[in-house]
Amino acid sequence: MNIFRLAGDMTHLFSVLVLLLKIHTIKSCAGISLKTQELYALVFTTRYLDIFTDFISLYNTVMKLIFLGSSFSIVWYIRRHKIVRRSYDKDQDTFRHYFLVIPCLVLAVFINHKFTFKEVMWTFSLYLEAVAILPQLVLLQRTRNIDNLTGQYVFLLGAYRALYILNWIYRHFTEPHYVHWITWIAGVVQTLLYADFFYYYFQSWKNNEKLQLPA
Amino acid sequence: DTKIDQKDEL
Repeated sequence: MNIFRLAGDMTHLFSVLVLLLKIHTIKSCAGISLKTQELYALVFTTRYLDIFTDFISLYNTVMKLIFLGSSFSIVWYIRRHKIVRRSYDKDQDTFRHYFLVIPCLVLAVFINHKFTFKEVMWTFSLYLEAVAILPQLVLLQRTRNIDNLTGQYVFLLGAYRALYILNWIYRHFTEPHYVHWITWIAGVVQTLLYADFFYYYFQSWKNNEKLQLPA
Repeated sequence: DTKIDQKDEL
């Protein structure tokens, strides 16, 4: 475990907790894309299939349970909670899941390290995670208003993967362990997707004005 | 066998 990975995991943990706390306290999910949250629940499910078969460390297992638990409870809140669901903007959050899920699945079947069910599912989760934020970014552009917590949520999500890239670079040079190119590509694509959001986020923060994404 | 020890990551 190196500092980059720990910082990345903590940033990731913080992002989901910020979101869960926001929804739980103000009982609203305004500006949050349910599609993205459902895609993340799918990412964690397909990524952590080995949670009960391969024990790596207590930290690893606990974090997996937290990510699974938080992503599913966020989906539950937006779908089922009698107050929160009213603030869900389903007319604007219209990104089709299968536009992302099908291509990632096909890609994972053809481009993977080992053609086994678990390995294909793991690769699928890497590809899907890279694009899962798209419905959220589309929603932010449509609604054109980003409340602070949502902006921080997306920023933290992008930052976590950028830290993971530093972790892969670090591990590449310090351990016989070498990062597989699929992980590199998916991680870089994911971080690049956030790049334009980062740009506008920093602009708004620097000029101390409300964050507006160009249409 | 190049065990993909990537799996120790989240």
